[in-house]
Amino acid sequence: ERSTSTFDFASYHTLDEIYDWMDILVDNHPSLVSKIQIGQSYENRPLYVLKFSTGGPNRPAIWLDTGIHAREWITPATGIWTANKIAEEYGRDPSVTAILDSMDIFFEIVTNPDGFAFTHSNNRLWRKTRSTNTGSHCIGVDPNRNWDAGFGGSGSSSNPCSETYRGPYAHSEREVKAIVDFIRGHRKVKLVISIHSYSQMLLFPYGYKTAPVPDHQELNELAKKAVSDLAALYGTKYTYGSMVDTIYMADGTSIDWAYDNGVKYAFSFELRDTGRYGFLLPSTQIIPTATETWPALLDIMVHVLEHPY
Amino acid sequence: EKLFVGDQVLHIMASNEEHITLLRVLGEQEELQLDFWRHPTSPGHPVDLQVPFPSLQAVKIFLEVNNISYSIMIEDVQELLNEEKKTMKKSRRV
Repeated sequence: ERSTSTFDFASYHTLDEIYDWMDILVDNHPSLVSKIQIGQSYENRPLYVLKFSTGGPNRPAIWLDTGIHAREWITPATGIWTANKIAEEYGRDPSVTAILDSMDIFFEIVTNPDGFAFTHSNNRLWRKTRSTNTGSHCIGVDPNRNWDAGFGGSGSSSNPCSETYRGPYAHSEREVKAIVDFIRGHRKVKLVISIHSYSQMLLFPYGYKTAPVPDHQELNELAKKAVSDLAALYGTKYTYGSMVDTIYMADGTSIDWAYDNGVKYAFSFELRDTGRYGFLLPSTQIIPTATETWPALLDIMVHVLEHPY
Repeated sequence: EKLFVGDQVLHIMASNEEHITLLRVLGEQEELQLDFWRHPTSPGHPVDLQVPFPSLQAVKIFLEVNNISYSIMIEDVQELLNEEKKTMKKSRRV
């Protein structure tokens, strides 16, 4: 007999452990959660997405992803806790229940499994995919510079040895293409949240140009509320705003692609930074990080539910 | 397995645009094998830079000569990684 109650949410886990846990979550909530495969990684690992659905065809949907940058371990750890929370709170928490009674949630917990496995075996600080680059000894593409949104512009690198290498062409990475195909094929994804670490920010488009998006004011207000509710638990202070204004110009990012492809609500989270550990946040921080992030995620999801388009 | 013995992560505060430009130029020197954990963006925003042990002296001298203030965020990256591994092992045993 397997149960999520024996899973240690306060510890970091390997890819195999996470994939096993997904099956347990599905087993424990068979009428709510299923696991779907949206593709294969460069090294032929399955790309799994958890689907939370109470039924009904062709519902509007929410897309969440964690772990696109392999070394950001806190993000899949937060993803696991969050996915479990969604499953547990359905039927208990009115907001979660209302969301899932009208919308489906798709959650990719390990968006870059090759990179993630590599951080457990060879290089804890690996960030990119593991695809080879013709004519270079350097491996991997930054999967958050590989999207067809200002691809090839100045906020990414054309050097395969750079940590922000954009890849040979947009969607060259299987891990990216799988999401692109899935969201395009679904046609009713209304919200995309991509979760990163570690600079305490909640960002929205654009990253590849300085012009504000037409929905800037609404996204800004929503981000403001979300970070305010996030801070309520431990006082963790987040900054928020468009990516280009808040951090830097970044071309080819997932949220810009989502926005340009009709997803009005597109956010990128940068989870907490203790100012001491960076990507090496101790596992004791997993639960506090996930717990404080939850109300912010819920704010955004509820807003999308209440503002159909 | 890649080890990071003696590598440090420096928390750098650039106070003007010139510092930002200098940090970007520093990052382009491939032989130093630097890894920006937080990229240089604008003055006042911190920059976190992982520096391999063999490049530490050169990088610190560069920062000091150019009057760019910094502190050490992580003294020894490998020590943290060892601690992380130990914690994971312990959790698995439990």
